[in-house]
Parts: sequence; C-alpha cells; structure tokens
Amino acid sequence: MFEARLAQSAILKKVLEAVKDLLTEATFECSDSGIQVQAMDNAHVSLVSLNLRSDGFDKYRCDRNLSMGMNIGTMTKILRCASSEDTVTLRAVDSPDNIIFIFESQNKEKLAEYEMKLINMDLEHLGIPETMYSCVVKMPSQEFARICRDLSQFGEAITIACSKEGIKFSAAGDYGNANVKLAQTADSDKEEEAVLIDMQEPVKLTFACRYLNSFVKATPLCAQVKLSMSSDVPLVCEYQIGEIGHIRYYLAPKIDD
Amino acid sequence: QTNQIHLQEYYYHM
Repeated sequence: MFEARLAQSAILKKVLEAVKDLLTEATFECSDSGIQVQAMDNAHVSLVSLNLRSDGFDKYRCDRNLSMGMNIGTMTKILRCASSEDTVTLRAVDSPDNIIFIFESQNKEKLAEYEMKLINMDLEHLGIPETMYSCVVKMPSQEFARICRDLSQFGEAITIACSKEGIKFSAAGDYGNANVKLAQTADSDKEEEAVLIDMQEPVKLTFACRYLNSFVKATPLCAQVKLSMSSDVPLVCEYQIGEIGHIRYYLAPKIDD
Repeated sequence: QTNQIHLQEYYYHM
C-alpha cells in the first residue's frame, strides 16, 4: 500500500507545471523516505531531479518500494482538476497498474477521484558525482526568470559569467546583443531579494535558452533559485519546495567549436 | 559556433 497526502494540492500542481515542458514521462520511485524522480529530457541535454521527503507530507505510508511510470501530460491534466486548496492524496496498491489521485475540498463536501494508468518504463538512472562548484549563486527566482525571458529575445543561448563582483548574463544574435549584470547585495535584509555569490574561481559558461526557460517554470515554487557552476560541467539550477524537498535541473553547457 | 553537449558525457549510467 502506498498513500501520500498533502493538505494543499498547490505544491503538486506547481511541481507538475515545473517539469511538464521537459518530461513526457517519468518514473516516480516511492520508498519509506519519500518520492524521487530522476529523468532526462528527450534530447538528453538536461535532467530533472525531484525529491519530496516523506516527512513533508501530511500523511505518508509506503509499505514496499514502488517504481511507478507516469505520463506527465496526463498527470498535469489531472492535477489541473484540483483546486489549489484541495487536499490531494496519491494512492496505489503494492504492485500497481494504476495510481489514484483523490482531491477533497476544504469543506469536505466535494470528493473527486481520478485513476491514471501506469506505464512500463526502463529505469534510466544517471550517477551524478559529488561536485565542488566554482561558483554558487543565490538570487531571486523571479529575477532569474525575467533575465532568461528578456535575453532569449536576442539569441538562442545565454552566457553566464560569474566573478566576485557579480553575475553577468549575456546573449548575442542577429538583431544585437544584451547583457544584464547583478551585483552581490551588500546587506541582505530581505533574504528573498538577496543576490549572494560564493566564488572559488570565476566561471563563464553558455547554455541554451530553451532549457533555461523551461527551468524557470519552477519559479512559483520558491522565491530564491540557486545556480551552481563550474567550468565545463553541467549547471545545477535548484529550487526548494517548501519544507518538503527540492527540484534540481542539470543542464549541459554549450561549447565552442 | 557553439555545440550542445549531452549530459551522458559528464554523468555515468547506474
């Protein structure tokens, strides 16, 4: 028996919106410790790693480890049927063919059940070595989303250069070029608005806008985003999900010919 | 000219 309940479906709705651009299907691995998803996009350029800890749920029970292959498009459609304030319960038997989503309104007067067929998937798991990153930047997630959107108008890629002074985003294309510099905030009274840079060595890396613009769909999950970068290794773009877990996106850089 | 690298060039299959 697997059962996981969240008091408000809003978190799960936001998580689905944050992955649906990149993933068509994914395996949800459920165990005593929580729910984990690791999946690459079709082009194998980016990877989504989602972790929801069991102690972050209002109720969590997982008698046996389960790997449930889910169609993300269908799951997104089902979650859209829930109001943000609805309680959501995920339920499956031990060797499931289906998973059931149960939405209950706050006043308990409406109860909706949606059953979704599971799919068989080859579990493809990438090992990600422990990495000491040259630059770790924390900045407002809305600012990051805005910059990615704005610079995407100028080119297909954004170059991120990080030094002690700050972080610079730039894009160049046929119509011209653009760059946005953010300085490290001197006093961060408001933690959510702070730009913090932890730098060992300066880095300069180029990434495809398309993927960055998919990652920023996670913006509603967290006021801050953490960008971890080292020369010639994938970017890690991380959003905390309340007290329950995190979503990390890994993106391989583009390199000069 | 820039080329897109794939993740498998950095991370290994388990």
